Amino acid sequence: GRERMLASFEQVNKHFQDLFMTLFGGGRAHLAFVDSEDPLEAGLEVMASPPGKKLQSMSLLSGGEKALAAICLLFAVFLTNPAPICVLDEVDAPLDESNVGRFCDLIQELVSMTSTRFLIITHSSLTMSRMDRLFGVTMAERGVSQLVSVDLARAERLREAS
Amino acid sequence: GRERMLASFEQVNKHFQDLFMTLFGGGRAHLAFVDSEDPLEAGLEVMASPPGKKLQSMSLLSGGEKALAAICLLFAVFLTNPAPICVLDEVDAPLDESNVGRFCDLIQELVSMTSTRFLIITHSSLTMSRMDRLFGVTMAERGVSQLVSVDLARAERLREAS
Amino acid sequence: MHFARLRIAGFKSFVEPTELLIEPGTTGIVGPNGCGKSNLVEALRWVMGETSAKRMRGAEMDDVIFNGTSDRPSRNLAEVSLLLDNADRSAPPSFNEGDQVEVVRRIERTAGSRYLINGRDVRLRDVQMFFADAASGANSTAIVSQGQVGAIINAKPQQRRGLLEEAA
Amino acid sequence: MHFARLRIAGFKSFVEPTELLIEPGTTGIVGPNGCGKSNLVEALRWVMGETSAKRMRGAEMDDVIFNGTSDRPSRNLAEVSLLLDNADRSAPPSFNEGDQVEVVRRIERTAGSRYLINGRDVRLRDVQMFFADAASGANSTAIVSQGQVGAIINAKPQQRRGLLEEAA
Ligand SMILES: Nc1ncnc2c1ncn2[C@@H]1O[C@H](COP(=O)(O)OP(=O)(O)OP(=O)(O)O)[C@@H](O)[C@H]1O
Ligand SMILES: Nc1ncnc2c1ncn2[C@@H]1O[C@H](COP(=O)(O)OP(=O)(O)OP(=O)(O)O)[C@@H](O)[C@H]1O
Ligand SMILES: [Mg+2]
Ligand SMILES: [Mg+2]
Repeated sequence: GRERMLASFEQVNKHFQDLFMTLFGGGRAHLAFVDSEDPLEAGLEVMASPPGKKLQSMSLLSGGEKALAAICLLFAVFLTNPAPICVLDEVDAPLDESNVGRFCDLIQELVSMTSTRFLIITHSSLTMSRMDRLFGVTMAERGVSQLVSVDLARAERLREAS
Repeated sequence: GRERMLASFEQVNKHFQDLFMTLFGGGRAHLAFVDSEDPLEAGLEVMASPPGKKLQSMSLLSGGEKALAAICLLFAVFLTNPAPICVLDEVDAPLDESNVGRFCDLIQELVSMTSTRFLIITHSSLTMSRMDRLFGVTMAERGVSQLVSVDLARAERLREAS
Repeated sequence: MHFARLRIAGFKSFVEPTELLIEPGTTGIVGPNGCGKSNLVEALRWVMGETSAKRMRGAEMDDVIFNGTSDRPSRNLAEVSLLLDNADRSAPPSFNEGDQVEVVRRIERTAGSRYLINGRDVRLRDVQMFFADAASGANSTAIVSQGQVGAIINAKPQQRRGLLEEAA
Repeated sequence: MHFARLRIAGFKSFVEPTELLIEPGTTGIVGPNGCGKSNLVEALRWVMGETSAKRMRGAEMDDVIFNGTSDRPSRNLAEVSLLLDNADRSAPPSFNEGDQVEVVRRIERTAGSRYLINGRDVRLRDVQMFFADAASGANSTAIVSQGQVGAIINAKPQQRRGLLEEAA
């Protein structure tokens, strides 16, 4: 029990450190057990320093930096046992354009590393432009949802127009 | 005490209902006391139905609809006693383009109704394009913030390019 | 085993039968606030055995059934079907016979949920076990719902470790 | 009374003296993730009498002092000054003499905060009362910090009413 927990923790921590450096373009971060000697009882703390900044607990980071660090943690766990499907509902919302771009780069890499199919809900025109295909959800009739296929070329023109 | 609380509640509720219909382009909503007969003890529930949809508690609404309803509540309280300064840190983050536009319309109206000065932190190019002036915060040196004035015409070109 | 197709009818705002093909690589889902994108995600969690109405923003499970609009009456039945491609025969033993596996969940107002795998009535537990084997149960890390990133950020260390335990 | 100018030095990432002019209408603040926009908002809350380090994402109040980077040492002093235009003489009585009112807050590592209004040492309470009169205390509804909209949404009814009580 405890052995397995520690082995699993090491694996997630390794992925987390790599993903953090990838998504932040440098800096460093790691996970730590807190509040208890016993890994089966302890809580999970995230220590992070974006490039050039001081190492500190996640709380002092900016809104977007926290979101990016949390995304690294989610994917670190994912990579230890990639599921056949991965659904992301607006995880790019707090990110600025450049970080959205890095997030999309990471998704591309995960697609090539695993056979996981990704469903990505987004409002970002940059994310939209990097998807293999797009579906739009509309409510032509109020309160009634309909799924429609979206032409990627048209989406590209929408992106340039916005 | 109780009288004043009820009078204040009525005032906020009135503003809230008007703001909701403005920001949602219809529909209806109201505030309600819950969990107690005594208004000094009760909690505050938000009942809302966007246009064409059923009246229900706020929990079933979408992420963006919840944010828009919460924005209505914040401004309903604001309007009962407008402060000389109003600072909004990325409140437009969960909104789609059309709702961001309505949010900006509301801010314009508040500017004309009050003498409040607004500081609006945003990542949205649409919001940026509707501000009277823009300041950019940069970290040319890592970890060190600097304030710079942003040319609105340049921001407009940025908006068209993104 | 691959997730291939999701069919939805009567579930939240998807009152009309709707089909989503799930293809390799990345599929973007877009649309205005309130149009139904997260409802789509919840339909997938639900057919995979989600038991918490609260996690799907409702007060009780019947809240997932289409509850009507100003122009349409409410429904009494919701159904979601998930079709999986099983050409590689990697499905759990009791359902590994064919090229496809179809998981269906139905709910009738006040009568609770029914579950079917390849047309056979099964219990909720069978559905949850089925997906647990494939490392993608309804609450696995592979479905990140709206606001979950924020929840991880705001979580106390003890709550956050719940996340890690799904990996062990 | 109008808010006219904010000056910051040594506060979080604003180590160098920085000046923000607050003009009528709408001023947009933009920039990439982590560049300091929310720090600017917190500087304003802080000089207006914010007492909770937690509400400013720190563990203790000293956390607002610039803590250094890989190329610069940390500082021991942070100062924020807020200049208010008082041409309409609407400031609270004890500070209503002149055309301007300047509120300053300084913190020195391990030595706590000092407060000055128009150069005169005052207590924290005086600063909080000053802004309470102007309906814009550090925690008033008129400063909506990042994530506060989400907090209102997720709040239990009892917590949400705390919001209403600021109006009464
Ligand atoms: N049982 C139900 N019957 C009918 N409509 C429902 C039901 N439950 C929820 N809805 C409607 O579905 C809408 C929410 O849809 P959803 O959360 O999927 O939106 P969304 O596309 O994710 O939006 P956002 O971009 O704001 O997150 C709400 O307007 C709500 O009224
Ligand atoms: N005491 C301090 N000394 C130096 N830097 C600090 C201090 N406290 C916080 N910071 C830095 O300030 C940065 C956060 O800035 P801030 O929250 O203002 O960003 P932001 O522009 O609001 O970003 P976002 O768009 O992601 O919300 C963090 O990277 C953090 O390292
Ligand atoms: Mg949604
Ligand atoms: Mg911020």
